[in-house]
Amino acid sequence: EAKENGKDEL
Amino acid sequence: MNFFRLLGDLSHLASIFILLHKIQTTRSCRGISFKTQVLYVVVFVTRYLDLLTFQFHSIYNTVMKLFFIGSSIYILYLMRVRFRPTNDPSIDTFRIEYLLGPCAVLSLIFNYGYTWLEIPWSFSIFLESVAILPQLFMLQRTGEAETITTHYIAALGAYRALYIPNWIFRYFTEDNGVDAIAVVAGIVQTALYVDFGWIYFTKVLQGQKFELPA
Repeated sequence: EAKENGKDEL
Repeated sequence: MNFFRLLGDLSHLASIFILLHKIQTTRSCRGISFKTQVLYVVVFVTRYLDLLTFQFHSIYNTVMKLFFIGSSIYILYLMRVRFRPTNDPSIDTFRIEYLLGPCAVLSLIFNYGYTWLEIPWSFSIFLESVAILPQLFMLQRTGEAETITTHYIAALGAYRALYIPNWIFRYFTEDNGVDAIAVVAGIVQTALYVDFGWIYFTKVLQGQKFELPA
């Protein structure tokens, strides 16, 4: 499953 | 936020200040690829569209995003208006259509949802991974660079390199896995700096001029 924790990075 | 990411972000900030310092003290943007700088504006604007939705992460996050957008546009102004005569387009010849097109296609295939936030976000991740190529191409063409310009590129490379231990750290300390799009594109991006990094460490940091072997 794809995770989107890159969204809180710059 | 962890040590690696903070250091990476500070390195990214430093790269922008080094670039501004270079342009303002030498009063010249010689050696800087305008195309790479345009790509960074596109990267920041498409990635930080979430600013418009007021999905708030932190003051740090918001301030940094605004700074990256603002400073990248300011750099375009410096290059195109203020110090225009020092910008030589004849050596900045990388065809950025070859980057924009494939990144657009990739973002339509790999994304976290077909929405007006997700597609541009994904596009910006792919585009950032290759945005330095016109700059590296220009370096290759001229075969040499001012030391300050190499510090700029090295700071960008350090920023990317530091994001890798950041992801490893996050993988073990958070239970929400790995952002595959960000990580794969990030590893590709870091790999592009390896060649440059080698010459930077073995020459520039030993006090020599940046020159490519003939």
